[in-house]
Amino acid sequence: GVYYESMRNYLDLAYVGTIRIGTPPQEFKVIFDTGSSDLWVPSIYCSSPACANHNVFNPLLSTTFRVSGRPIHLQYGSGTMSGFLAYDTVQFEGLVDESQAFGLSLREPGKFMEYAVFDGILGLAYPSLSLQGTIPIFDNLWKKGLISQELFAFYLSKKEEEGSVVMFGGVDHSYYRGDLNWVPVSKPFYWQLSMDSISMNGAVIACSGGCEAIIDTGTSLLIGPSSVVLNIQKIINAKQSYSGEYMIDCNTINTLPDIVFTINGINYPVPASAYIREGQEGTCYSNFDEGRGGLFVSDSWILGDVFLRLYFTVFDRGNDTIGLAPAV
Amino acid sequence: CLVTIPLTRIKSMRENLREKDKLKDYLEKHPYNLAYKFVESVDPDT
Repeated sequence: GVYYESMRNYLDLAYVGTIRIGTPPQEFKVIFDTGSSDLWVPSIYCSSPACANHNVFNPLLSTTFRVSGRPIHLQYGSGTMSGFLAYDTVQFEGLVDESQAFGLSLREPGKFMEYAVFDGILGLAYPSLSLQGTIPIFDNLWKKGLISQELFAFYLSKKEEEGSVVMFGGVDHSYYRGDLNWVPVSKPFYWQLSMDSISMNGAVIACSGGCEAIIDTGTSLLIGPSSVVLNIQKIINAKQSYSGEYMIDCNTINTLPDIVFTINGINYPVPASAYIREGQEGTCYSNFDEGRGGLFVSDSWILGDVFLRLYFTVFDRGNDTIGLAPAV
Repeated sequence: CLVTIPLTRIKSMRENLREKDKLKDYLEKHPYNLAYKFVESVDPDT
């Protein structure tokens, strides 16, 4: 049958890296996404207007291409992607992963993908989340002995467009200060951990009694259950605008206190300069957003790039742990 | 060996849509959700 994989909106994906697929290689800009587990790029057969703006893969030009014939249908918060499963050589920064399974889209998710500045997605979550019968890229890198440690890590730079990196097979200690604090993965599906609380000025404002959180490079903001996030918006005096976003007085960046995420007994403060983002024309927005449906029935959070820019993060598949330390 | 891949920060779709005044339309049609579910079914197109 065809497997539906409901993936989230691509609204806030914001860090892309370059990969090459095929022989000779065809180049794509992809999101390295810890919130999904599959690799997909648009194909030359894609009929959606969104594909006109993106690099598309032409199987006829690759001598190492193999088609599986299995249709795939990836359902997103922002639309659906129909396509088919294929195998080819995937390369990035000297790593060469032969016969890697990946999705080729025939139809892109929703017309909004026209506004996406990336071509496809390279998923780095657990294999339990990947299309059945396929092996995700990271698992293949490890199985084929292409990396020396079964882990990868992200450093997202705070200001510059450049300077962010994802590293595979080891950790470059120059990207963080102090020691890494290790937290067990609570459920090997997403990169999910148990959080103790979220507090401000010592008072718990969310996640009281503990909750689950997903560390997700494919999300920009701090996403939580609606009622709880609405309360936080009220506390920081953010007001909903006509576009549905929460706007806030930019001057409060200098006065509002840190919001502290406590994980495994360690405090991870997020300053107002991180949970408030400055848009154009001097407007400021809250970087908290509400999640709806599915995962958000329970008290779960998604810690996206806002958190990852503050904390260098190691995703250790060998020990099923997540390492956190203040980023430089 | 440690393999480091440079990442480039791009303008998010959210910012793109806001600049084109399409964000409200998007948010109304696609409230944020992240819920993976594998539902075996047959897509008529496929």
